[in-house]
Amino acid sequence: MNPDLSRERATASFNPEIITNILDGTPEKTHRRREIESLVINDPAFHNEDPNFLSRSERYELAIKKSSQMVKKMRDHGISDPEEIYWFKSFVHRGRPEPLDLHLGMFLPTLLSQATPEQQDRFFMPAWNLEIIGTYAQTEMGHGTHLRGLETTATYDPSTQEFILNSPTVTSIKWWPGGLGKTSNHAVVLAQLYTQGECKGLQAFIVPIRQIGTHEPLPGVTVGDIGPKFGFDEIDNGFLSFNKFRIPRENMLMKHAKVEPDGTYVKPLSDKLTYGTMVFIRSMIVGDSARSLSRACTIAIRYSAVRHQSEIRVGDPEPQILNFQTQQYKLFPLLATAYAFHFVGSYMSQKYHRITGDIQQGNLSELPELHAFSAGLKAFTTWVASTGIEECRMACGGHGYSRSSGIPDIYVTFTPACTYEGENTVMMLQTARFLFKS
Amino acid sequence: YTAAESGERLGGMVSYLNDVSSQRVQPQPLAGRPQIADINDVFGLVEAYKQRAAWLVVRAARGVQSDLKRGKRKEDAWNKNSVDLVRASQAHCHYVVVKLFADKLSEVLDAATHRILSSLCLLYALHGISKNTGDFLQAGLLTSSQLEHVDQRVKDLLGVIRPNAVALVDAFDYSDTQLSSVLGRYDGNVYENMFEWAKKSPLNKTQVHESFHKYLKPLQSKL
Repeated sequence: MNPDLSRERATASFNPEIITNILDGTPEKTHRRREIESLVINDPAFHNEDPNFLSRSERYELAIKKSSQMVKKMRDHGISDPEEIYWFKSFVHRGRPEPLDLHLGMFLPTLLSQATPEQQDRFFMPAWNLEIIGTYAQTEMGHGTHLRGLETTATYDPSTQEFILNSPTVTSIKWWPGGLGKTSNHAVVLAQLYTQGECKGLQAFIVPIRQIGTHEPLPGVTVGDIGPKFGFDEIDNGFLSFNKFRIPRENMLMKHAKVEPDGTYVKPLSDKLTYGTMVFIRSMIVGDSARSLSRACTIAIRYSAVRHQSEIRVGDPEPQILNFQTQQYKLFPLLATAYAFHFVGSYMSQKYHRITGDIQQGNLSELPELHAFSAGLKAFTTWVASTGIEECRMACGGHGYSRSSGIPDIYVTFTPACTYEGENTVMMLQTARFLFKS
Repeated sequence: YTAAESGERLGGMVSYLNDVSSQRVQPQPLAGRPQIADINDVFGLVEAYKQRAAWLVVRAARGVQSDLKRGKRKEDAWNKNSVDLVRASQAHCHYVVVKLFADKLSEVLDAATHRILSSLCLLYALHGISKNTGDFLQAGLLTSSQLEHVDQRVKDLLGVIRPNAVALVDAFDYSDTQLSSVLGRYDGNVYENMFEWAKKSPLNKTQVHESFHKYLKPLQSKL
């Protein structure tokens, strides 16, 4: 043990374990989280080479290998609680994204929340057993957060009781969804529904995109990887376009809105219900802001306690850089922010679960505020955390620039949170709309 | 804002807008009456963040309303005031974060833990004020002499946090495996491990990289 760190730990005025319990929620949760981590750390299947030394293709392949073993091991260990699944995944992939993220985080939850019982019978178990690997294709090359601008069309043909999916322009090509390029064989596709000559707005459809078995793209489907990015090397973010591709009427997710065999459109109880999944993901992102910033703080503060440089009193040994007020001023407000965001994250997920409980009872009264609340806080925390991680990196001097510090990976993995699931400025204006209306 | 202005009672995190109708929130500074009595009282600071949010919401909303009164279309009025609207949202979110942090303290029973988390919360609130002094001054929530106290208090708190900094990050409880960082290793043996890590770089598979024979050496023989 480095003597500086030993001394630092000896002078603390509190017991870190108590705070760890507070951050986890209860001592039992801390215990269970550590139990799950040791399952992963002690499993040779998850002893892999350092991805920093691999090419992009090798990183993607390693992530697929780890995800395949992860799914199997989760079953073997009987891990099914969503929070525990999240922990297990995070320990296996060291906080990095993985190609099955959207299958587990979006495709399965969407089936649970938007499919009819018949559709669940047809799709859920094959998806659970990864015979169907799905993603969530919403964003298009030319269209992002503004859903009404999406161009992909699904036109109902009553004569064959099918929808004809089409990508009418280059800008309508689906673009970005994780796992779409090479991994998935199905996608929930968001498209403008046309029936009886009228546009009925955005609907979700379950669309096969690759042949089960051969994994070849289906005729009328063009699918592939969008190429290297700032980070997310493990993920095959993809493109997807349709050329008059037909799917049966039963493939439209009809728990809320419906299309009858003759093409009649039946409105949903409330169009806000499709926001449910979005709000869930945004409340998770607030938690991610806390976790990513707290990792960067952990690295920068421990390193600042170990590194000695320059001098405060002439002739004295070089001090720990953490003794310079300027270093403290860079890092300690960020440390306080990481704690603040941890508490916001846990409050949001409690609020989300409470209000979704209300929604099940048909009480939608708090949904508008939760929706506005989650949008604003997702934007606020991801902007602050993203710049905060970069400040931590620079506070480590030149070594912060080396991949060995771990901070470049934290940054490139986290900073997309400022634009995915809703670009932050648009999120802030959604909150402003609620404030103005209030 | 519109609902509160028309007298509707609001609940939830926006209930502070209820003051709008009672005209207690003014876009102009309240002359000579700073609302923060004690900068060490975190709940007083939460109140200041709330007032700052209300002030910015009112200012943005009135901007939209005055453009509407001048006959602008709703969408254009909204777009023309969107910078202020985003600022209002950010102030609202900032208030929510400070408030939730302060509220959390009341759940902490262990005295030593309560003390250090209270210092962190105070630092977060005061640092936020010192980074957004314009808002707090314009809303009449602070005087410039109070601001000097705020800046000084932030520096004092750095000294309070300093002996606890490493323990505070230990509390996040990231294993070395999860952290994947040579600089952030729990045992602090940074430099030895940095050297070991570097040796594993693919470029070091051979002592002489093939590119030397392919390009550099031929070049040297030509020059």
